[in-house]
Amino acid sequence: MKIVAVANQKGGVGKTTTSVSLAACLAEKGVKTLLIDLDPQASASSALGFEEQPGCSLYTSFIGEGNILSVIKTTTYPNLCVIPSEKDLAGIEIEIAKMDDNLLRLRQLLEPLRRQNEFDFAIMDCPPSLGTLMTQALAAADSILVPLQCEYLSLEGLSKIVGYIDRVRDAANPGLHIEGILMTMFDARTRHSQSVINEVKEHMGDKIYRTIIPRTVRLSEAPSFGLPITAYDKNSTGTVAYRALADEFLSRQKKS
Amino acid sequence: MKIVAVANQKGGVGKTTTSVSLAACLAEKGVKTLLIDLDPQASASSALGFEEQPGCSLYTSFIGEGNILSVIKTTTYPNLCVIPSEKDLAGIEIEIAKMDDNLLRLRQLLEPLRRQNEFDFAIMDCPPSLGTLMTQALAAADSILVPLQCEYLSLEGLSKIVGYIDRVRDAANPGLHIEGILMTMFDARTRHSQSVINEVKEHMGDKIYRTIIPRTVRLSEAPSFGLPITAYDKNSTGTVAYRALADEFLSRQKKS
Ligand SMILES: Nc1ncnc2c1ncn2[C@@H]1O[C@H](COP(=O)(O)OP(=O)(O)OP(=O)(O)O)[C@@H](O)[C@H]1O
Ligand SMILES: Nc1ncnc2c1ncn2[C@@H]1O[C@H](COP(=O)(O)OP(=O)(O)OP(=O)(O)O)[C@@H](O)[C@H]1O
Ligand SMILES: [Mg+2]
Ligand SMILES: [Mg+2]
Repeated sequence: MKIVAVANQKGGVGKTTTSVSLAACLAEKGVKTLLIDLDPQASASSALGFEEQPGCSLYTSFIGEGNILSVIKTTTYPNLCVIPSEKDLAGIEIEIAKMDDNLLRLRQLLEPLRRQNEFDFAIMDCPPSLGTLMTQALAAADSILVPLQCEYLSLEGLSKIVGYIDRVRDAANPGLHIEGILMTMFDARTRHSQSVINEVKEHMGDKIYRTIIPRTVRLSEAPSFGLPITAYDKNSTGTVAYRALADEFLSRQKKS
Repeated sequence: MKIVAVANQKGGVGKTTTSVSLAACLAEKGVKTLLIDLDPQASASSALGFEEQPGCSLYTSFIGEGNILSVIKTTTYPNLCVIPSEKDLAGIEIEIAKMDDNLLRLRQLLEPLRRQNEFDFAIMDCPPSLGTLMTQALAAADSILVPLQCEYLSLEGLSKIVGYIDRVRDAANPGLHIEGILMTMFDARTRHSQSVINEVKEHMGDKIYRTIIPRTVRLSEAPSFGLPITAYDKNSTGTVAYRALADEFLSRQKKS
């Protein structure tokens, strides 16, 4: 099982939309996928129709009240399971802070999942910060997928998270690497969209996905119905784009 | 001096753009304004041209290494000062967690500012979370300005933050109220933009500002030059909109 963290400390860049859509498209192709909602705001959980349920998230197993395997939930979509989040998950940050900063708490927590090896991929939707939860995610993941908006400020944000990934790799996770960089919310009408993409290609050319996710109304509507885009509108431009991303994502696995 | 927190736990909804642009437009009108960057990612600071300087943020005064008045920085814009942020600010969350959860730490820290009364307004740019820093901001502020994207999910986010404001008010800050709700990134081309606005009007009709901020390329370009929109393009649609917001913001002060 490969654990991929979908991460970017900047808010609203498409982490949740990418985690949910990529997981749904992989599952559609028969790839056994687990979506782990690591954000106390639980947007990924609600985008798949899960109501917040206190006592049903990583937090309960984190404080020792149950094995992680017991918080895995099935969905109505074949091959797709979820570990949902709820606001208590924010408590993890405080707990860990009191625990002499063990960087590997989340990694230890996910160990039974790796050993069980039921899933091909675990996709972790991360919160918008470089705080404790994020650091734990980077120390636990095999690789990081970075969604990037087609905005100038994204470049600054990218070098910040790349620097952070380097620090966590050296401190606790030697195998950690960047899975890929995904340009999101591309708006063909703005001139700077393309120039931001060109800039990213110049610095991280081999990591950027050929697939670019366009800004489309459908992708912003789906979550409020609790449906992944594959169920909400299976032939929309957004769905086609995320399916192409799933193909590109899978083709990179054979190379590494 | 009135302390207004610009807050919304959702990422990328325009908190920083609103904090910086509103502060700049108020200052332009001769209103003495202090922008407090409460986000460890320091986007508001860099949007005004400040480089991250370790040891130069609320954090230093928080851990007792200097009075808050000593971290106030002037800008090249008349009537506009800043308390910048830097990544150490994230450390505040851990510090407070170890301190028996005193909700009023930030409020106590800002007390000298209130007494000095040099500024008419202090605008606090908040991070995208409902964590410790946010709670402190809500307990320290007089009122909350909530930027809201014209997206369906904004409605869920709005009821979340309204509920949270109620809890903090009851627990620690009886005067806390909603300053106003600002619709941001309005895109006239999408049909749901207007229907989201109508929905917000139905629930919070008296709080929503008449001014609506349009999605414009200029507003997304300005921060990467370290310029507020008033300096970057003083007659752009975005600048005109934020000036209208500043007028509406000021006219509400006389009523309360
Ligand atoms: N390609 C797209 N086209 C249109 N809207 C999009 C697209 N991708 C995401 N959105 C919308 O933009 C907003 C932010 O996206 P999303 O929640 O995925 O970002 P995020 O990085 O997870 O945010 P946060 O930092 O708050 O967790 C949401 O309202 C979402 O529906
Ligand atoms: N009206 C607008 N038109 C176009 N782009 C905008 C507008 N308002 C904000 N943006 C851009 O959208 C992105 C998010 O805006 P901003 O940083 O202000 O949101 P935020 O809520 O502070 O995000 P975070 O949660 O990460 O702190 C930025 O790239 C910004 O430049
Ligand atoms: Mg998210
Ligand atoms: Mg911000």
